[in-house]
Amino acid sequence: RYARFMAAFTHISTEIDSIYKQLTRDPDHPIGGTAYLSLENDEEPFLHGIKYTAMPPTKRFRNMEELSGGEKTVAALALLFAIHSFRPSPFFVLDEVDAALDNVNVARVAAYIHAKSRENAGQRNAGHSFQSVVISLKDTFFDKADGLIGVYRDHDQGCSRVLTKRLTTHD
Amino acid sequence: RYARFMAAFTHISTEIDSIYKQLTRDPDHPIGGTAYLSLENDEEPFLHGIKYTAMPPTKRFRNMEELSGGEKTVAALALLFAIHSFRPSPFFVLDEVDAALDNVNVARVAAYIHAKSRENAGQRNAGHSFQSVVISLKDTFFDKADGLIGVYRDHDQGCSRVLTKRLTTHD
Amino acid sequence: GSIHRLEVDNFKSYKGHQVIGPFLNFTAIIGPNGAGKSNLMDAISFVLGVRSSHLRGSQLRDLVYAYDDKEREVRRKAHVKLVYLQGDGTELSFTRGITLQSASEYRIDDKVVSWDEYNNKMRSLGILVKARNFLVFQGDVESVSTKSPKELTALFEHIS
Amino acid sequence: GSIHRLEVDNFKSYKGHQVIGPFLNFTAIIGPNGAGKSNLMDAISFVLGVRSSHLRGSQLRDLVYAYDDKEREVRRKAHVKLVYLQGDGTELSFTRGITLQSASEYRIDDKVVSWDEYNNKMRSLGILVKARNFLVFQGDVESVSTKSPKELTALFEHIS
Ligand SMILES: Nc1ncnc2c1ncn2[C@@H]1O[C@H](COP(=O)(O)OP(=O)(O)OP(=O)(O)O)[C@@H](O)[C@H]1O
Ligand SMILES: Nc1ncnc2c1ncn2[C@@H]1O[C@H](COP(=O)(O)OP(=O)(O)OP(=O)(O)O)[C@@H](O)[C@H]1O
Ligand SMILES: [Mg+2]
Ligand SMILES: [Mg+2]
Repeated sequence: RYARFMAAFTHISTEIDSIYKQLTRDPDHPIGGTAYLSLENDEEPFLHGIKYTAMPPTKRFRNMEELSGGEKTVAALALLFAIHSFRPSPFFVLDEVDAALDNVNVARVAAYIHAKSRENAGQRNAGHSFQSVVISLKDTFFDKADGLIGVYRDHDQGCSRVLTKRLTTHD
Repeated sequence: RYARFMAAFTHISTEIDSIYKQLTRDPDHPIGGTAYLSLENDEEPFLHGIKYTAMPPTKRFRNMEELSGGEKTVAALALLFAIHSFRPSPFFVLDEVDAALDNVNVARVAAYIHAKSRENAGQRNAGHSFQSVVISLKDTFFDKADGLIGVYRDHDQGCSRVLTKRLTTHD
Repeated sequence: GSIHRLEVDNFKSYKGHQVIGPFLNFTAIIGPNGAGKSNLMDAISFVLGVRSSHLRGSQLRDLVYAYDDKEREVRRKAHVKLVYLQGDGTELSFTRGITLQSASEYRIDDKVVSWDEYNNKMRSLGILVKARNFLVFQGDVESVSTKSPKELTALFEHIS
Repeated sequence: GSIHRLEVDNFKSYKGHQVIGPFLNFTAIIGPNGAGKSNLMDAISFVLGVRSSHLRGSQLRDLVYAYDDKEREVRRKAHVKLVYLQGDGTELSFTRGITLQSASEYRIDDKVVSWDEYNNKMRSLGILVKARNFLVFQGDVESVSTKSPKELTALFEHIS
C-alpha cells in the first residue's frame, strides 16, 4: 500500500511542474510558472495530506486560496492532467472548464488538449494522450476540435436534439 | 415587522416576473419565461421560507435545481434586480456574472444593465436605475459600457495598475 | 480505445431513441444555454455508473425524460448505451438502464451483468469511476485546485 | 448618487497610492486573469465594511500589499477611499484603513468616526452592507437562484 501510494505520488509530482509550465508559458515568460506537491508526513503519507502549490509566472505567493479565478482553473487542469499521466483513462469529459479563462488562457488550454488528443494507440496506454470530449461556449476553444456535436432544443417536442459536424483539422 | 416584510414580499413578487420576462424574451418567444415567489406560510412568513421559481420559455419544470448553469444565472440576476427595485442601492458591482452565459444571454443581460444605468437622479431613488460596475472577460458585454477600467500587471513592480478609457456611448 | 458513439433512450431531456456521435479524438459539444449539453455529460457519467445525485437528480426517476412536471408520474423506461471502440477495432458496448421499477440494470454487449462485472470490465480499460479524475462537471474545475490535503490523499489512494 | 472614484493605498495587489476612476453610469473592469480585477471589487467591498473573510483574506493583514510571502511580515498601512458623488454634485468620501496594529479605522470626509456612524451614513444613502444584495462576488451568481427558502427569508428581512 505504501509502495503503491508513493509510486503515484512520485510520478505525479515530477509531471505536474512540466505540465503547469506548458500551460503558463508565453513570450514574456518563456519558462512559465512553478507547481509542486508536498507530503505533510513522509512516514505515513496516506494518513496525512498532500499539499498542492502552483505559482503563476511573476507571482511569489504559496497560498492557493489567493489565486484568481482563472489562475485556479489553470492550476486545477494541470493537476488533472498530471494525475491522468499516472493512471491514464481513455478519455476526458470537461464541462465548461474555460468559463473563468481569458482568451490567452483559453487558447493555451485548447492547444494543449488538441495536442494531447492525437490518435496514437501506444500513446494512449502510456498516458501521453487521451480522447477529449469538451463542452464549451467559446469559439476560441471549440474551433480547435476535430468535430462538433451541436445540441439544440426542439421546442415542439420539448426535448433536446443533436447535429454533428466534422471540422477539417488544422495541425 | 409583519407589515414591513409583506411590503417587501408583495413589491418584489410583482416585479420579478416582468424583469424575468425582459431577460428571457426573444423573437421566437415574444413573451419570455415565468418567474414567481411563494410563501411557505402566509400567517408568519418571516418564520418560514420563501420559494423562488423561474421557468425559461418552453420549459415546464418547477424545480430550480434542474435548470442549466446559464438558466440559473439569468434567474439569479432577475431576482437581484427585483430585490433592488424594492430597496434601491445607488450602485451594483457584478464580478464575471456572465461566465456561464451564451452570447444571446450575454447580449440580453448587457442591454438590460445598459438601459438601467442611464443617469437620472429621480429614477435612481425610485429604484428604476442604478450605477453599474461590471467585471467581464467578454467583449460582447463590456463594449456596451460607458467607460472601461483596464487592469494590467506591472511585472517589474509586482503589482496591479489601471488605465481608464471612455467609450462613446451608443444609445 | 475510445468512445465511438452514445445511444440514449428517454434520458433527461433526450426524448425517445437518439444516436449521438461519432466521437472523434477531440469532440466539442456546443449549443445555447439550456439546450442539453450537460445532460449529455450526465449520460456518459450515468452509463459509467456514477450515482444519480451527481447528475442533478435526487433519484433515478428524475433522469427519465418527462415533458413537464405532470409527466414525471408516467412510468417510462430509459437507458444509455456507450459504444466503445477498442484498440483492435472491435466494438464493445456498455448499457445502463432504468427499469419500470426505477432500478438500475447493467449490460455488456446487450447481456445483463452484475454491477461488479460491469465495473471490473471498465477498470480493465482504465476507466476508474470511483476516482472520477477524468470527469469535470460544470462549475467544479476551480475547486480541484483548492482541494484540502486530505481530499488529495484520498484521490491518490483511489488511483494507486 | 454614485461612486466617482477610488483611492487605494497598498490594498491587495495595488502597491502604493493609486487613483482609480472616474466611474461612469456603466463602467466595465477588464483585463487578463490574475491582473487584479476582483481585487478592485474587494477594495469597494472593503471600504463599505464587508468582513475580510469575504475578500479572500483570512485576516486584515492579508489585505495589505506584499511583494511576496516574506514581505507579508513587513508592517505596512493600507487604506481605501471611496469618493461618492451626491445628487447635488457635492463629494462625500468614505475611507477605511488598516492601521499598523492591523485594526480597522473608519473616516468620513477624512474625519475619524465609529463604525456605527460610518454604517448609518451609508444606510442613509441606501447602501445596506448587511444585505449585500448589490454585490455579486466571482463565482457566486448561480447560487443566488438556488438559495434555500430560509435564506431568502433572511435576505428579505435584511432589506425590509
Ligand atoms: N428528466 C428530464 N426530462 C426532460 N427535460 C429535462 C429532464 N431533466 C432536465 N431536463 C431539462 O434539461 C435542461 C438543462 O439542460 P442542460 O443542463 O444540459 O443545459 P446546458 O446545455 O448544459 O446549458 P448551459 O449552457 O446553461 O450549461 C433543463 O432546462 C431541464 O428542463
Ligand atoms: N496582499 C496582496 N499583495 C499582493 N498581491 C496580492 C495580494 N493579495 C492578492 N494578491 C494577488 O492578486 C492576484 C489575484 O488577483 P484577482 O483575483 O483580482 O485577479 P482577477 O483579475 O480577478 O483575475 P481573474 O480574471 O482570473 O478572475 C493573485 O494572483 C495574488 O497574487
Ligand atoms: Mg451546462
Ligand atoms: Mg477575478
